[in-house]
Amino acid sequence: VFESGARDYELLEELLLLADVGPAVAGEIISRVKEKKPKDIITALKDEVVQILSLESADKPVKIFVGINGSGKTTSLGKLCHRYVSEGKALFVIGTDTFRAAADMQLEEWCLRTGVPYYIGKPGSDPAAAIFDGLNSTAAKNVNIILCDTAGRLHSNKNLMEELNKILRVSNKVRPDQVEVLLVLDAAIGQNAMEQMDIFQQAVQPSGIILTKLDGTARGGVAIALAAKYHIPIKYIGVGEGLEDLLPFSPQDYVDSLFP
Amino acid sequence: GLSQRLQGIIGKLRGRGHLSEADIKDALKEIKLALLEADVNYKVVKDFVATLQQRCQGSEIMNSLTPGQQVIKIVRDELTNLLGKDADTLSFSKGQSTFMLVGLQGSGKTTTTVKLARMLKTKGKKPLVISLDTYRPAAIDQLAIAAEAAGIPCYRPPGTTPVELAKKALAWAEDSEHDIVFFDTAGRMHLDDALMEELQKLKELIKPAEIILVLDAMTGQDAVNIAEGFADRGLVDSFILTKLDSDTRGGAALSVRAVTGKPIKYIGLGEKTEELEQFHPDRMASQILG
Ligand SMILES: Nc1nc2c(ncn2[C@@H]2O[C@H](COP(=O)(O)OP(=O)(O)OP(=O)(O)O)[C@@H](O)[C@H]2O)c(=O)[nH]1
Ligand SMILES: Nc1nc2c(ncn2[C@@H]2O[C@H](COP(=O)(O)OP(=O)(O)OP(=O)(O)O)[C@@H](O)[C@H]2O)c(=O)[nH]1
Ligand SMILES: [Mg+2]
Ligand SMILES: [Mg+2]
Repeated sequence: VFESGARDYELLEELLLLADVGPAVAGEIISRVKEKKPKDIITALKDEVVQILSLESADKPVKIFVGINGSGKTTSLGKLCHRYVSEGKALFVIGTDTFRAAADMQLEEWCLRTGVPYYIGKPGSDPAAAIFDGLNSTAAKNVNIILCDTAGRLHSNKNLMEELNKILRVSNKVRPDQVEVLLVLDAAIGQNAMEQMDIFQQAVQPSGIILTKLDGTARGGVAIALAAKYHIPIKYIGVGEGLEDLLPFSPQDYVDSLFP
Repeated sequence: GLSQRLQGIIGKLRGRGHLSEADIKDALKEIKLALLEADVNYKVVKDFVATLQQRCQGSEIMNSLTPGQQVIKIVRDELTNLLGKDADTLSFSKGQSTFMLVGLQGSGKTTTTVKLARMLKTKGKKPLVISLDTYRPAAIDQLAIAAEAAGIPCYRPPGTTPVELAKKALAWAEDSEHDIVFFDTAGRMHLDDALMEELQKLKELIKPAEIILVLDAMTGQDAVNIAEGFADRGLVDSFILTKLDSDTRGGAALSVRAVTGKPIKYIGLGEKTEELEQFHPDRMASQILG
């Protein structure tokens, strides 16, 4: 009987590893489950992971989307616009990616698609000035929610992380206590996400994660390690490139998809 | 990094002058852990460690006076060998060569298309870039704007579907002076049958000299699934790893190479068009080992 148990634990640890949970956290989760000496190992494991992922966090009206290049910030912002509009919210969008080619045109198209008014910083202009002007504009008054896009960046680039910190400080000045930062994370990313979160945490203290591209084979398991270490909840998941492809995160649904 | 960790384990055995089976086992365990932390695929790690085990039974290790250093050297050599040979360039055909850049959403295809064109322009070639991405908002504009900033000609064919655009573009390019044509394609999941079939159709039409899979170097365990998904359909001849300017260990490099045998040719080291370099297996091996 113990023989088959050991094999089960080995297979489940392998599943966690293949999902990018990482060797350290996978090992910790499996040991904690083993300690409980459960009859149904899989259910005990699922419950353990659901517990790690069940986190509450603030919901502020001004939301700044940050993250690594190509993670899905602009697209997720566009999808969230669609969701809020269909909930009858009054929205405003601010674009601060003044660096990448056609970043302004891409965001503008999402705003036009979803019928949301916007202020987008001109290419080459200062991102912090863009958010300052956007937040102080007349159109930004009397809305329920303001979504702010930022340029992709690597946590390893000190100047760009300082730029992001400045964008947050300016936002906090104009809208004190109304700002939260959402980290947009690609589900296919590996253990480097831990380093990323370490740096992004110091720079802008994200209060939530949007886990994108879960419509592929990647399972985004590093988000479990992030939840365990930083207690930051996953708020939404991206499951495609269309307007409707953004869903509120459900720990149980996610765990069920990890261990079918 | 791994070197220090292995020195630590094997260094403790200095008094003995030879390694036992148990010592080798400990060293291999440490190597396995380091590779998993570096995002090398779990199954690739298992195979790699099995190969190492064979080599570590040999007299080079068992009789060595510095077994720790020997083990590290073997790991580094095996890793470098697996990662492929140095300085592999694009495969040009006579006359006009066409290339397709493919890969998952957001991996860096559009940016890399312009980087490759710029690199070849400095080598005296006359590259042309064309976007076939009719899906992503402002994708075609993105390529056009980035190409213009780099002084690279970009042709924007009329049409509303990738196949339509490709046909028009091929006809136009045929009469042009361009010896190299790069086709930027829309990001897609290897799981998306319709989009993968569209890519196969584009391949039949374009008959590229090479299909380059552009992959984010920070990709974790999924790198193997991506590589196999494209390779199984004949949709990858080589790789470019992007965003290696991050501090990622880049184990995905070993995974895709081990699973497809296709070469990694270039690496992206930033967002600027000059930030593209040759892939060096020995440097990558050091990066993976950490
Ligand atoms: N399949 C799939 N694709 C997605 C998802 N989210 C975003 N994408 C795609 O990923 C690519 C990159 O998305 P963007 O929104 O441009 O990413 P970004 O983080 O704003 O990129 P940068 O601003 O360049 O850093 C696009 O092709 C999107 O359509 C998702 O949940 N699923
Ligand atoms: N730091 C860094 N950023 C990169 C690198 N290569 C591309 N990027 C950035 O990654 C993001 C995505 O690049 P794109 O060229 O739009 O990616 P793509 O594969 O064409 O995206 P889709 O067409 O949506 O699939 C952009 O912000 C690029 O500037 C690189 O080597 N280093
Ligand atoms: Mg963006
Ligand atoms: Mg593109």
